[in-house]
Amino acid sequence: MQTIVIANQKGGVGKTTTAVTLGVCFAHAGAATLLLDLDPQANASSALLGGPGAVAEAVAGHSGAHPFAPIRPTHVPGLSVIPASPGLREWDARDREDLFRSHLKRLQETSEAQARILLIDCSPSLGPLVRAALRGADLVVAPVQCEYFAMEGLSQLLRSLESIERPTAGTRPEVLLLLTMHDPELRLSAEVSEEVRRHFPDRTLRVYVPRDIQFSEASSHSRSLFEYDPTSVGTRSYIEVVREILYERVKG
Amino acid sequence: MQTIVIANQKGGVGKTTTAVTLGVCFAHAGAATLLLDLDPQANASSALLGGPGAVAEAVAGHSGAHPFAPIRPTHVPGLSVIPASPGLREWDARDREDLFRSHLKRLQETSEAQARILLIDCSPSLGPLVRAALRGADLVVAPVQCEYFAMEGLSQLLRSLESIERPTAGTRPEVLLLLTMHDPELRLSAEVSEEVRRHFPDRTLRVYVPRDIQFSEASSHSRSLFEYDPTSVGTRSYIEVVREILYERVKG
Ligand SMILES: Nc1ncnc2c1ncn2[C@@H]1O[C@H](COP(=O)(O)OP(=O)(O)OP(=O)(O)O)[C@@H](O)[C@H]1O
Ligand SMILES: Nc1ncnc2c1ncn2[C@@H]1O[C@H](COP(=O)(O)OP(=O)(O)OP(=O)(O)O)[C@@H](O)[C@H]1O
Ligand SMILES: [Mg+2]
Ligand SMILES: [Mg+2]
Repeated sequence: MQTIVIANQKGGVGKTTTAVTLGVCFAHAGAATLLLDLDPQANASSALLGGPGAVAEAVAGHSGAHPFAPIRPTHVPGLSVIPASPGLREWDARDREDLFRSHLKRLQETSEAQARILLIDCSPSLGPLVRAALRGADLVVAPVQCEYFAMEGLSQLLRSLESIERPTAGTRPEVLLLLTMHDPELRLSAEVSEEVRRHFPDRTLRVYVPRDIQFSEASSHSRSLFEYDPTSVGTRSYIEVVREILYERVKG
Repeated sequence: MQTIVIANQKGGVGKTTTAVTLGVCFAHAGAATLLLDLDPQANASSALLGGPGAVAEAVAGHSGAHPFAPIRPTHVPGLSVIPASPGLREWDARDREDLFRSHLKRLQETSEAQARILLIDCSPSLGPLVRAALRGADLVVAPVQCEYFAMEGLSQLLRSLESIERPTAGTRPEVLLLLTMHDPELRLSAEVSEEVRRHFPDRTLRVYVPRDIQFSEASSHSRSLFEYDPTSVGTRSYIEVVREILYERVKG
C-alpha cells in the first residue's frame, strides 16, 4: 500500500479538494483507496459521506481512546473513508505524536488487504498529527495556491519536510508540489507558478489545477467535481495529476 | 485599549488580509494600532515589514523564552507590529496556554500608552495560542469565505468561542462574522451569504468584502490594498467595516 499525504500549513490552498478528487480518480482508475481525514474540520469526511450530519452519525459513540473512527464505504465504489473524529483535536497534543504514529503504522499494515492507496488529508498546520502522518508517507503532495502568501510559506514547508525523521534512516518521502487555483487571466498566477517552477523544477508537477468555480459548487452538493462534471477543466486536470503520479512518479 | 482578535480555524478565508487592512484603516482613522502576529507563517508580519527577509531580520536573535518579539514600526504612521517569532510553534504546546495568556495580559497592560487598538492575527487553528488570544479579546472578528466548506466550520467555530472561559465570569467577547471573497456573479456566494445571515442575523456585519484580485496583487508588493489602491472596491468595503465596528459595535 502506498501512503500519499496531502499537506501544507498554509490554509485554503486546496488540500481537501485535492485529497477528495484524487481519491475518486484513483478509485475510478481501479486502485482501491482509503481516505483518512486528519483535519478536525472534517471537510473531506463531509464531502465523501454526504454532509456534516452524516459525519456526526458516522463518528457518534466513537471514544477518543483510539484516534481513528471506523472505516466507512462512500458512494464511490472502491473508495472508503475514515471520518475525522472529534477527538482528533485532543490527539494533536505534542506528547502523543509517537503513540499516534504507532496507530497509523498499524492501520497501514492492517489495511493492506482493503486498499492499494492510503490518502491522508491534513489540517493547515505542522503540528504533531501532521508530523506523524508525514513520517509515515511514501509520497507528499503539497498543493500550492497561485497566490503570493502561499508562496511565502513554501520554503518553510519544505524545510519542515526535510527535518521529519523517517522510520528507516536515509529514506525520505518524495515531495511533489501541485499548483492550484491557477487563473490564466491573472498576471499574478503566472508570476507565482513561474517562480515555484524555477525554484523547484524537479518537484513541481507539470499539470496545474485551474481556478474553477465548479469545485466549490460540487462540494456544496457533497460530490467531488469528478462526479459533478466529469468533462470540466478542473476534473481533467486532476485526471492528468493522477496519471503523472501513478505512471511517472510513484514506484510500484 | 480594545483587543480585536481575527480568528477562524478554516484556512484561507482572509484572516491576514482582514487584520492587515483593518490595521491600516484604523491607523489612518487616527486610532494608533498595534498588530500582534500569532501565526508562525508570518504573512501579516511580512505584509507590514516588507517581505520575509525583513521579518527574519526583525526576529533575529529573539530567544524563544518570551513569546513576543520586539515591537516594530511599519511604513504606516500609527501602525506598529509584533512580528511572528519562529518560537511561536513551540509556544503552541498545550501546557503553555496559561503562561502565554499571562504574557498577553502584560502586553495589553503595558501597551496601553502606545496604542488604542491591539489587533491579533491567528493561525488557522483552535489550539492553545488562539484560545489564549480569544480569552483576552474584547471583540472577535471571524472572516467567513463565501464558500461551502467555510460555512460548514462555522457552527464548530461559534461553539468553541462560546466555550472559551473569560477572565471575569459572565463577560464574553462579542463575535462578529465578516463575509469575505463574495463574488456577486456567483450563485454560490449569494447562497452562502444568505445562509450565514439567516443563521446569525445579529452577528453578521452588514458589509461584505467582495472578491478582488487586487488584494493578492497588493500583498505581492508588501502593501495593504488601502495603500495599493485606496479607491478600489476592496478598500472601500474595509473602510465600511471599520465604520461599522468603531461606530456601531465597539463600546468605548
Ligand atoms: N481549483 C479550484 N478552483 C476554485 N476553487 C477551488 C479550487 N480548489 C479548491 N477550491 C475551493 O477553495 C476553497 C478552499 O479549498 P480547500 O478547502 O480544499 O482547501 P484546504 O487547503 O483544504 O483548506 P484548509 O486549509 O482549511 O484545510 C474551498 O471552498 C474549495 O471549494
Ligand atoms: N477579498 C478578497 N478577494 C480576493 N482575494 C483575497 C481576498 N481576501 C484575501 N484574498 C487572498 O486570498 C488568499 C487567502 O487570504 P489570507 O491569506 O488573508 O487568508 P487567511 O485566513 O489569513 O489564511 P491562513 O488560514 O493561511 O492564515 C491570499 O492570497 C489573499 O491575498
Ligand atoms: Mg482542508
Ligand atoms: Mg493568515
